[in-house]
Amino acid sequence: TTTSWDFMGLKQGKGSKRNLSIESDTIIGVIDSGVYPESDSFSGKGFGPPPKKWKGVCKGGKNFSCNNKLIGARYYTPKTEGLPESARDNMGHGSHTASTAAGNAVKDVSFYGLGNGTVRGGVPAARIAVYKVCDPGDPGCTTDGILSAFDDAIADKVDLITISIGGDDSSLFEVDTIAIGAFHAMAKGILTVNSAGNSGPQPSTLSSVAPWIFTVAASNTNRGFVTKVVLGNGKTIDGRSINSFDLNGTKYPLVYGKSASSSCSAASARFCAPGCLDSRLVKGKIVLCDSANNPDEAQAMGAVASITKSSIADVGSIFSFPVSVLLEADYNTVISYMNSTKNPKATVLKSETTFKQTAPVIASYSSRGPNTIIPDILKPDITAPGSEILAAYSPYAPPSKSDTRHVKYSVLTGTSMSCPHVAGVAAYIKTFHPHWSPSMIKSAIMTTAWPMNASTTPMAEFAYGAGHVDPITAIHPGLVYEANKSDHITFLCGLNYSGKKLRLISGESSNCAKEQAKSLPRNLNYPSMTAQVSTTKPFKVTFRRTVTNVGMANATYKAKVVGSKLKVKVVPNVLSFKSLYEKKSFTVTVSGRSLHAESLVSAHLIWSDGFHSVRIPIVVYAS
Amino acid sequence: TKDDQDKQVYIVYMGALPARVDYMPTSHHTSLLQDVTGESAIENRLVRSYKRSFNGFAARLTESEREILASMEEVVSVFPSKKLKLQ
Repeated sequence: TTTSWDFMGLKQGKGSKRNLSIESDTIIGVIDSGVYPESDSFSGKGFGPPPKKWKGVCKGGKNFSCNNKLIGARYYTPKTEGLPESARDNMGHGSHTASTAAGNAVKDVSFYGLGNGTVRGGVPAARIAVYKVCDPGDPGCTTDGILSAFDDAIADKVDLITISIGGDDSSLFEVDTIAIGAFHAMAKGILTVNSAGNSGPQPSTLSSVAPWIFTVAASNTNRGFVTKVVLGNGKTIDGRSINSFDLNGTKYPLVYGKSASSSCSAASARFCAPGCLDSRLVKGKIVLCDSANNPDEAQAMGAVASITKSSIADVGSIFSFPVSVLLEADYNTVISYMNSTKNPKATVLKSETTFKQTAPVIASYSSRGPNTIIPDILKPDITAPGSEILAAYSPYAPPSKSDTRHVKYSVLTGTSMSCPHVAGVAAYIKTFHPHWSPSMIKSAIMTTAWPMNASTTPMAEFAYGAGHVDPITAIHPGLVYEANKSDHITFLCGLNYSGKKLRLISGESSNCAKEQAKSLPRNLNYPSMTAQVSTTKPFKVTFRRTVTNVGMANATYKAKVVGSKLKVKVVPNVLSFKSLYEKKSFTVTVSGRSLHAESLVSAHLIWSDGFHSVRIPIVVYAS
Repeated sequence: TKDDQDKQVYIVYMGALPARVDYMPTSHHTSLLQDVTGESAIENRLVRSYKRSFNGFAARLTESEREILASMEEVVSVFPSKKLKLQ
């Protein structure tokens, strides 16, 4: 976070408008692997007592103390061999996400000099309540524990929940733990922000599908880390990793994993597969491996460094010794140098920081839609920085596999990192509009998002949703698309939830009215419009929407549609408001020729009053 | 195939908490478990109760006990507790 907040315009300190008294009254619930309570990011220095509304407790276990920043702690993890039962973070992940959402501003932080800056959360004045549900090893993060965390967080009166946890596949709501917890949170006015998952770039790989959850994809920032390889012939090649080790430019003999084994076939040895490298052949050398998955193998056999190949070029990782990850073409350059040189040598330099990276670009790993449970609800919803984020960590966890170092700040990558960024922004927006419902906050962030580039992003809106979060513009969205608990009950009725299920979930004795039972999922008042159509014939679909005026009392908005591949008709296409919180409805009719299978066509509907630009995606796709 | 005696942790989701002030979630969960298991002592069956913000519990159940609970009027769904991942 030393650069991600600046990247999206949320400057530190006086650089951004803040409502500090309300921000200090905001409580963010973090359902994760706990926190390292001694971190400066969670220091209570300068904080007053917890907000009056706080109903939680500090039950973090032995040697876990809370303070006026870290006001609450609970843990739901079973006893794990060798680990104390506590809310203490043994994985680093929970400290990272909690500090990204609401960590104190801590100056001059880096990872061994890399990424130096001021680490901070989106709302540094807010309080943090920790709900630990994950520990290393088995059973990891259990859903029965996660549901307990939601049960407590809601009752403890947190304002917002951030949970960077998910499964490999999506489930029906009544057996989807995070959807269940988030539904009851929404019913109590609490927004749940959830990571989209890291199973991209394949389609339909996200597990966070409920419309009452705010699902976050990941992108990069303009800051990147470059790890140069210098060959004996003086040629320099740029690779990726977050390498803090300095070989002082000394060149070492190069050896290819493929020819450094006495126990495996060349096919296995070339990947430096575990057990394949012969220490007599690699000791004191730099090993070339065709995969970045087993770097510590070379290290264990005495290698000085490793140069590996990867097809994923958009993210660097930390390794336990000097490693540079090259794209195939660059890797082949090193191979041919090695094959054409009598005593090939090279060195791996300490990483450098570059600020020239094209951004935001959706991360290759970020899970994609379409939504496999509700095809007409666009997921993910929004994109935020998730790649190479420097934030708080736990010295109880190694910064990388087989790493013996202990750090309080580290660099992590994933939608786990983008999720708390959006949680921080949602809390920030809420400090200006404390009475706004979860759906209003979510709408404000989605309709003011930076557009992202469909031409460079496979699957466009199924990759980045409404676009990249823009905290400053989201403060004044102009209009919002609201969907409260009863709208979601109607949505469930339209999905044939009825009788006992509906009564129990809603807690109301009512059944679905006929009108409700006929409602279409795409008519949920969502800040995006999506329709799955058949591939065989031209399509014509309508969407009904209602907007609430949160801009100027007297305002006239005109509709504009951007994106030519869809024929879009908006009726009425002018909305005139006389008062704040006044609502107006409209219908959007979208038509077009038949689509190829698995193709999507999108446009954007923009309501503008000359000052606000309320933009939502319209996506039509064929299954 | 798992024989019927194999137990695993299931989540028994019962929806919103009833508005009745006299509703005692934990004793309801206990009596449901006693009915389904036929055991009076259910301490080593009940893993946790959800009783502050919504209704339900997690318990060690056999497959047949799961089916009985799932069919009950006051239960929305019964599904295995599983392992999710940090992302």
